[in-house]
Amino acid sequence: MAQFGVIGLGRFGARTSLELLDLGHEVIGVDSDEKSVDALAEYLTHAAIADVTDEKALKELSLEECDVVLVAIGEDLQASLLCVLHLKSIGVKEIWAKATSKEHHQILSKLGVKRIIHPEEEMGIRVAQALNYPMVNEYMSLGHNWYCVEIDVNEDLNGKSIEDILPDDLEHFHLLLLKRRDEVTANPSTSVKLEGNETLVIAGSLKALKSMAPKLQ
Amino acid sequence: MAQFGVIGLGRFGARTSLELLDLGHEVIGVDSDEKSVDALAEYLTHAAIADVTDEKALKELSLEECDVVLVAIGEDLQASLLCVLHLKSIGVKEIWAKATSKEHHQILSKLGVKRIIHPEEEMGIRVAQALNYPMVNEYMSLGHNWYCVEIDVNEDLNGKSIEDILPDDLEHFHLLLLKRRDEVTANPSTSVKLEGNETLVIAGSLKALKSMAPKLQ
Ligand SMILES: Nc1ncnc2c1ncn2[C@@H]1O[C@H](COP(=O)(O)OP(=O)(O)OP(=O)(O)O)[C@@H](O)[C@H]1O
Ligand SMILES: Nc1ncnc2c1ncn2[C@@H]1O[C@H](COP(=O)(O)OP(=O)(O)OP(=O)(O)O)[C@@H](O)[C@H]1O
Repeated sequence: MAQFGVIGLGRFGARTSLELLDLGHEVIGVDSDEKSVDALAEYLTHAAIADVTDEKALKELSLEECDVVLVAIGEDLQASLLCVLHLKSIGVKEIWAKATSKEHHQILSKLGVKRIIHPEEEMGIRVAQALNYPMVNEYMSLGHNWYCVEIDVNEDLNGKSIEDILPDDLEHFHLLLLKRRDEVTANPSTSVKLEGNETLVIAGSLKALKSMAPKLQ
Repeated sequence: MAQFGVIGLGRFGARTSLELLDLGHEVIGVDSDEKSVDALAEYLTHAAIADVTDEKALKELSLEECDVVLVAIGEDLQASLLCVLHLKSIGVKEIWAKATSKEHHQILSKLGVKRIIHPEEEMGIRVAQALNYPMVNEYMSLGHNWYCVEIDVNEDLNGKSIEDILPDDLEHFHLLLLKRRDEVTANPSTSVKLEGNETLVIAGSLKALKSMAPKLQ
């Protein structure tokens, strides 16, 4: 159980706060807009209405006790940067921040912000990947152009096994998990006959996955 | 190679467009703001400056030839909804859209939008998870409270094997991949001695992962 500070309770800051609270952590939420604070006041461990460009106001919030403080102010570049500078002089242990441009990112980076987030760009990449690979439910990059993907098996493949469907690809991927309704089987045999209602979790090189995915659909 | 339409070239729409172009697809990009279109004009397959609330203007863009059209207009609720309605009457095959509130989401859903995206909220959840599990580099939900996670092994564990470190957890997780510099080993033996520079990809129930992760750090 840790303590986090979230400054800026717009959609991004608010959702991060609520999720952290759900995960059992303490969250101090701060925003200059009363309505934004009121919306979350009953959930937050501490809620404060404050203009964070005002160092005095920020000092009173005991944010140096937080493990990490997230600055989720996007539009107002000056408020974001001034807030980060104040947090550093207060002695906050670790700062994460949202950035709205490449230049904003570079400045935050030079100010020692540990992790910089671009919500819209990062989701843009995920959405493009989802449009590009409609058969992939979920994916995770493993580095070295390897990916872990979750694919639904086409019902027409009922009665066939992975070996039948993908005889030439077998050495190029690893069938990690087979999910069928509520059962999860790890390292399933590729000779198991599918029922057509499975979801497969496969790790392989991008090249191998691209060649296999259409055959499973 | 597919064809996509992206309406609204703010940070989210612009990044989705660039990523789709990188992935080899054709992208028609539309925005009423000339600067936004100019920024991407040299990359887009077709670029159009148009107010998409104007059905006549939208009709001239041949968007019905797209596999999917993404409406990436956030702030202007009316523009977003009117655009979706026009796209439907134009006969666009599939529509995805960004939503900025729960109500916006509900309306889009009733209008038959296939996939609705909340960039700020979805990133808020990811950031909260990253703050919650600082040892996890990447993760993917597998459903049924199972996750696939990538964790860096602590260098102090040099010379120990997974069996040594996690004797009681062995049946509750599956060691899927072991990455060491450029080598990726699938289904590695849990008796292999670690060097302390590995990254492990593990699938397991949330409960099992929560108990194991600290022991690997
Ligand atoms: N100086 C400040 N002090 C405190 N809070 C601030 C300050 N400036 C902005 N905020 C708050 O930060 C929050 C996020 O602001 P921002 O301008 O990034 O909105 P946004 O980009 O629409 O947010 P989101 O995309 O997360 O919904 C707002 O609720 C705003 O009131
Ligand atoms: N009627 C319209 N016709 C065409 N484009 C529009 C229309 N209304 C808004 N847009 C464009 O949609 C884009 C995204 O608008 P939005 O108000 O969502 O900005 P935003 O939320 O800051 O975007 P992002 O978060 O993606 O950066 C803008 O570039 C804007 O010019």
